[in-house]
Amino acid sequence: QEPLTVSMLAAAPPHKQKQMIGERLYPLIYNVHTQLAGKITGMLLEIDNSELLFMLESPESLNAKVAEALAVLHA
Amino acid sequence: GSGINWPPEFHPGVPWKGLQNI
Repeated sequence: QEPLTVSMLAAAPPHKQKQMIGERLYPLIYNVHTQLAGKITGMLLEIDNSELLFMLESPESLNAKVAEALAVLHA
Repeated sequence: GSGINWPPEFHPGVPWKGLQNI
């Protein structure tokens, strides 16, 4: 699957942009947090698209945000 | 949104509505 790019996103309406990012984000999170993948993905989709694109390419930053989301979820 | 339904769950293949319905 080719990487999601800014120009690919720009061609879609805003709600579709989040959908496109979510479809990429969900499997990555599902690998680690099967039960909570839907909720974690939903939380992370509130982040700016530019940062989400970066996270898709950066496992370290994605893991950090997932850890933050889990902390909030369990609070 | 009051936070009761937060966070919204993402499901692959299902159109994402985000916080619009809360």
